[in-house]
Amino acid sequence: MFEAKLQQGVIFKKIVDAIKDLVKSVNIDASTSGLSMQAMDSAHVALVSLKLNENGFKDYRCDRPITLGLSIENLSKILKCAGNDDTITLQTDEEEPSSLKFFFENQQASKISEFSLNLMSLDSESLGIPDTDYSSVIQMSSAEFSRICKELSSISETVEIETSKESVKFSVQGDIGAGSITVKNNQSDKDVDRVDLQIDQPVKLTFALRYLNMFNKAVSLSSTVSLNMSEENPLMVEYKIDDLGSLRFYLAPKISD
Amino acid sequence: DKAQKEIKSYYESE
Repeated sequence: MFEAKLQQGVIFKKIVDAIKDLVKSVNIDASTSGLSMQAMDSAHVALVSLKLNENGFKDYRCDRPITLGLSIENLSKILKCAGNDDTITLQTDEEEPSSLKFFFENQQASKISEFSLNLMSLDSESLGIPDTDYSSVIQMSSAEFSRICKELSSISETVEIETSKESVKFSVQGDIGAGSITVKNNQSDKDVDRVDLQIDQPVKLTFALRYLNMFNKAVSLSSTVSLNMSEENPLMVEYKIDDLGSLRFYLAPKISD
Repeated sequence: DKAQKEIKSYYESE
């Protein structure tokens, strides 16, 4: 028996909206500790990793580990029927479920929707991601980072991110010209302006802006985002989801061959 | 121009 009830169903809707341009189908692994999901984009350049802890759910029960193969497109269609204020419950009684039940309830419990989504069996190729001690970590407003990526992608497809003790510089070079945005440490009490740099080692890495713009669809999940980098490592972009878990995106760098 | 690496060249398949 598996049942997970999320009080703020809108979080689940936002997660699916954040990943639907990146991955087509995913395996959600349910265990006693919660839900986890890992999937790569079709080009194997980016990877998304979701972890939702059982104690972030209103109700959570998972008698034995199960894998739920979902089409993101079909999941999206079902979730469109859930109101932003609804609770969302996922449920299945079977051990090898062929479908997953969804219940959407409004606050007054006066409207209850029930859907059943057919499951897919997906060969799960998951990658082992070691816990990395990143040498450059940037915490900043997710809206601000999203804006920087959008603005720079009109000049070039790739951005070079260079960190130093007191600032991070986003540089682009394209046919029309070049540009850079330098953001300094800023302990402002205004969320949108605050920038926290923890730079043990400066890095200079280049990434495709197309993927960063896709990752930034998660901006509605958290007002802050962290960029985690080490030389010759994929960038890890993390959106923490209050009291529930985190949505992480990994992006392989572009390097001069 | 820089070549795009694959994520799989950084992490082992489990």
